[in-house]
Amino acid sequence: SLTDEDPSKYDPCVDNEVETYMNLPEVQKALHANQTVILPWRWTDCTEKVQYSRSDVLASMLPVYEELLASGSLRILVFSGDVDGILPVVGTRRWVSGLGLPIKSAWRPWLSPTRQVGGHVIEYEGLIFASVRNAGHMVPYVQPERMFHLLTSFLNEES
Amino acid sequence: AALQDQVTSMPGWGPLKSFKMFSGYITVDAAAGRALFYVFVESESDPVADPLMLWLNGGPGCSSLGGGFMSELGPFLPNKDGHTLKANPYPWNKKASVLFLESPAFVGWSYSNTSSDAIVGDARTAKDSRAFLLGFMERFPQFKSNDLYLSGESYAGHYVPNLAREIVRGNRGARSPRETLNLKGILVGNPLTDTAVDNMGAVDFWWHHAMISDETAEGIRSNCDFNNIGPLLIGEDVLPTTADALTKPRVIACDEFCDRAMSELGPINIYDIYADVCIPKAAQSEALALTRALGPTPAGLMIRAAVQLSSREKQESSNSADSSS
Repeated sequence: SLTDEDPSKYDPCVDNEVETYMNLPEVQKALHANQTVILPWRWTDCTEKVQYSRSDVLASMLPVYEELLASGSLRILVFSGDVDGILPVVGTRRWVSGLGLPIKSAWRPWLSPTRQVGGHVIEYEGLIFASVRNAGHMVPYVQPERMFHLLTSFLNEES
Repeated sequence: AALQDQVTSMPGWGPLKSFKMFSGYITVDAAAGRALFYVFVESESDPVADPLMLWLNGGPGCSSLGGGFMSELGPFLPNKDGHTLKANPYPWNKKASVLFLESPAFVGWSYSNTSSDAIVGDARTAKDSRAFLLGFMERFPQFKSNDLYLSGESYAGHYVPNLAREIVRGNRGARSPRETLNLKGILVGNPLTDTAVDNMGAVDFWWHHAMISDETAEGIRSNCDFNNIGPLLIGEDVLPTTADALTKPRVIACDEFCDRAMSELGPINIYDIYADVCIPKAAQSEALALTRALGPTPAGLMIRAAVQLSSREKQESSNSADSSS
């Protein structure tokens, strides 16, 4: 049922389309990129050229959050698409809860502009956690309306 | 300098009328010849007052152009032909000016003239990203006082908080206003944060969604050491050379239960368990990159199994077609 006229539909092959587009010479020229038609490689969404530190990948970010929260100067939103199977909402809820922050506003549903449950939210001192219902790993792509509403509410400092 | 980066028209779309867009390179280390590529889309509402938001995709090693800009929250989405664009009905630049960064060097069009720069970790990624933002503010000084937010997903669960800390520390030690950034907040989606907690969450999620058996879930929970071996480092290669008799059987059992989980899960879209997979290319590159970085985690192994299964199905389908013909 996926059609170009309905951009909100999930297209599992979007990566292929993006890669085709980004490798068009006219696109690279328009974006002022070092053109891959000149350089000996194709633009790819993800590269194997980067050799990233494995110990860093394994490192916990919780001490970093503790330092950021202690600075007291930042607003933090952690959101989670609740049908992502690689970094699921379950684990994220656990580490957020594990920070031990005082709860400002208890777990509750939040509604999208169409009055559907967009997900659930809990507000802590210094951090908000919100799930996004029926969103996968790429939340803004899979549930664009719900994510945009969440973004707008956060930036406007609305509850 | 900013005007040289302005993009006035996009192929497959036409002239840009409702917002300004810029793209190009900002050098983050002149000595090494390291420069990061960006696309910047001004807010179409009020670029003077609206916040500035940096978006980072994960991997590590994935482009924020392919994910964020072209698939998720940018003003355009690709059509299926791969040559033309359609409007994204919910672009974030209705609310903020959004900056998409290809980071670290060697991701997308970002580069370094020093080949050893391909070996990188969180510290240099954060340092380079802060250098990029300071360079960006020199090129676009009109955004210097706007509220700055950092955002991203997946491995940006590392990029974003690390960069935030780098900025907070940098602001404290700044010798001049040029070295400060007006950081207001951060947003992270489905972030990799703590491998032990996140991996246990994955196993529980699969079981809660009836995708793996009770025995497999319990086998993983009982045998895989989430605390000491991070994201379920399993297999012979991680055993110490003098593997002790207590550890080795658990590691092997963990490996076996993870294999069983893969078999039970099947070729599912790990990004979105209720969505279809792309046939025949089931591999989602960002997940694969994360898998490469993490090693053989249950999630990672599952993705690989999905790809292998998909490839096998494609081959079988092809063989069948050949036989028919």
